[in-house]
Amino acid sequence: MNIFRLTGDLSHLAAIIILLLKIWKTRSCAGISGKSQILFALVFTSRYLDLLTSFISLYNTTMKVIYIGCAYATVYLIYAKFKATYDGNHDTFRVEFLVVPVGGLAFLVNHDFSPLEILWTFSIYLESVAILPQLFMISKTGEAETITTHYLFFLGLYRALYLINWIWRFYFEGFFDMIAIVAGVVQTILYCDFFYLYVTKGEGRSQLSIPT
Amino acid sequence: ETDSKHKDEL
Repeated sequence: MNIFRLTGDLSHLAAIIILLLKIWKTRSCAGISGKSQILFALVFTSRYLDLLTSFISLYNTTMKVIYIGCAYATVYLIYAKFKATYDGNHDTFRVEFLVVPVGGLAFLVNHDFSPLEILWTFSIYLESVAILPQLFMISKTGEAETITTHYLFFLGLYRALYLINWIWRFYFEGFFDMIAIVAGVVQTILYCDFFYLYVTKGEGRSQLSIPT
Repeated sequence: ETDSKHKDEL
């Protein structure tokens, strides 16, 4: 464990908690893409099945349980409890165009052709594009609540910190995982446009307006 | 070996 990975995990945890609290406190999921949240729940489910098979550390297990729990709680709030506030008309990204190619790629490019490894690879590839429905929805509505932009900022920051973590681990441990690194680079690049807007327009505006 | 350890990451 290094400081970059730890702050990355904490940034990820912050994002997940921010979103869950935003929906719970405002009792509304307006502006939130339920599709992205379903994809994230799928990412955590397919990646953390090793919870059942191996124990790495208390930290590792605790964080995985929290991630999975919050992901499903968020999906539940969006599609069940506060369904009336779900903006389905703007959450129209065709997620099958993400899941099918990612599923195929996981079978073609992986470290080991075992079920757990294929699922892990699938979760890595899926995570890199899981935010697209959310970014697409914001581009359609042309705006995002400030709290949603903070959610996206921490979510994007976490994988950027993981990239530094992988540079650190390659340099000090000779460890690198090309699949995770390439997917992580793609994932972080997808946020660049948002990061620019977040930094340049974050201040002084109540709503982040993305030029459609 | 790369993938013996990558499962320690979240």
